[in-house]
Amino acid sequence: MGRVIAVSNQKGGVGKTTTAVNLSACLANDGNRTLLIDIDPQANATSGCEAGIDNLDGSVYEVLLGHAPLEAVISSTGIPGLDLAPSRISLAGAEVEMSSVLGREKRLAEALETVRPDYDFIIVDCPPSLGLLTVNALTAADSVLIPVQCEYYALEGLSKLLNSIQLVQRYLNPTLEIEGVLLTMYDERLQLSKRVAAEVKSYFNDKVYETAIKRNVSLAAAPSFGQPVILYEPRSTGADNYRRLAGEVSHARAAA
Amino acid sequence: MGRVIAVSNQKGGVGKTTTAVNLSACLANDGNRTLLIDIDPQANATSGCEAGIDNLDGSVYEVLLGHAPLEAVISSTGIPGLDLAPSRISLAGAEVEMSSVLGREKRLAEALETVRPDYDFIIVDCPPSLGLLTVNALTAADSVLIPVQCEYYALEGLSKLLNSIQLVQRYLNPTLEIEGVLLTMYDERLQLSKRVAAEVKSYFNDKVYETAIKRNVSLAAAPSFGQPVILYEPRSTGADNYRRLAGEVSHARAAA
Ligand SMILES: Nc1ncnc2c1ncn2[C@@H]1O[C@H](COP(=O)(O)OP(=O)(O)OP(=O)(O)O)[C@@H](O)[C@H]1O
Ligand SMILES: Nc1ncnc2c1ncn2[C@@H]1O[C@H](COP(=O)(O)OP(=O)(O)OP(=O)(O)O)[C@@H](O)[C@H]1O
Ligand SMILES: [Mg+2]
Ligand SMILES: [Mg+2]
Repeated sequence: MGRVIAVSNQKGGVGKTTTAVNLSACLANDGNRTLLIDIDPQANATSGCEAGIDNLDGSVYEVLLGHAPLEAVISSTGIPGLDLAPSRISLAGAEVEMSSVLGREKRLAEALETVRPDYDFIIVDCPPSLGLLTVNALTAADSVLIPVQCEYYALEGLSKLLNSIQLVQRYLNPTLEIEGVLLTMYDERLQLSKRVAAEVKSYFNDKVYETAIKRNVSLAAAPSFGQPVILYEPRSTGADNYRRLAGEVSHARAAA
Repeated sequence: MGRVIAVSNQKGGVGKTTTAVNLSACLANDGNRTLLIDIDPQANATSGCEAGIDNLDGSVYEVLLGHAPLEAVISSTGIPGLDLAPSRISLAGAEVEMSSVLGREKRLAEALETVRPDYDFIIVDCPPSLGLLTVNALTAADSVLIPVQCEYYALEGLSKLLNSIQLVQRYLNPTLEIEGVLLTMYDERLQLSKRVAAEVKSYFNDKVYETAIKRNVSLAAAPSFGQPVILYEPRSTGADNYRRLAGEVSHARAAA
């Protein structure tokens, strides 16, 4: 049964999409059957691996509103072992449209049931908010991977995110765990990076991945070519960092 | 009558709060009576100038729900000429709580009427979304300042933001204009920065400010001391960039 990991943090621009796209690509590269689900209306994860996509007919929007099953919107990405359930701008309207639907928080969880056996990992990229789309991802997930940018504002939002996770655990998904906390855009030359990293480690202890993702321009440039960094620049620091992270994530899985 | 400028872009982490806090501080420093309104539940703008705040009793949350007038929650910040209407975590619930309130999009606009004559500039920091809180800011505003990070994903979201601005112009605020488009985290050493900047300029032409905000660690470090950069490190590139931006914004105002 595929392990479902939501990549979430309501603070904007902390590296959620960059992590979802590149972790998925590295997991697939290691031989895991991997599905990337883009539940952010910005659809950045969709364009981050768009270069190889063959079919963009449906999207997660149709799935959440019950107009199509998840397997109908899944497309291959040109990366062996990596499939994508794309997002669409129309997803922005889903939060309002679903506000009166019964069981609206569990839509993604239900839709996943049929495809889960087909994958080893299912990675869900979330928007920068704690609204209904993120709640759907947290309700469907086994665990949450939390990217934390090594800057001050990113620290402040952590307690709010943990509160939301606790609410979902209590009312919607009692088995939800924290998969791990990932330091992103780490720059060892900056005092600020070191200070924030130290605070995150003292707060989360062994939940923090050994791998920190360094600030690296290849990670920012790869999306403009619609490719994960392991295709765009396989020998970059960014590619190395995400390969090592994929190793940590799959080992934790094997040990579980 | 104070000019109300909303700082908005639904893409996360593009420098909305950094711009709202530092532009406000520089406008105040130039002798303009300035009010900074934090309508983002993350409350980053509030903590970005918290060092000098004397009273954090009420927040924008109480104002939007009609429990208090705006002037009751305004606090001074220790920077002469700069006041703040703070945010609180409880604001996250406002979008749901206000969903059945009549005229819910105009709450901020109504609340501003009484304080507008007291200020030359009123700057509103928005969350990374196009939900009810941002719609309130766009409805109350004379114009919108759009920060655009010089990276690929930030480009993608612009057409969606422009669509939302058009909807607000048509249904809620016909006189809303674009105040300007601000390039942020510009790094002249990176091809990516130059490419994105060129695309933004060809799309927005003379709406793009001459001042680009360069990537500068003082801007990221200042919030951990609860100060705008002109107090934290007055001789930094970040402080220079925002002083120049304040000059452009007030000249455009004078010319209007
Ligand atoms: N390690 C890194 N080094 C350099 N740039 C990075 C790194 N990680 C992400 N970026 C860039 O930083 C920006 C923000 O990252 P990204 O879009 O992945 O964050 P996000 O959390 O998904 O944002 P949002 O909150 O809008 O969904 C992007 O332009 C991305 O290319
Ligand atoms: N010019 C700059 N140089 C260096 N760092 C910057 C610059 N502008 C902003 N930052 C840092 O980048 C991060 C994102 O900026 P900021 O929080 O202002 O963006 P935002 O758009 O308000 O994010 P959100 O979408 O979460 O509201 C912050 O840690 C901030 O300190
Ligand atoms: Mg994203
Ligand atoms: Mg902000």
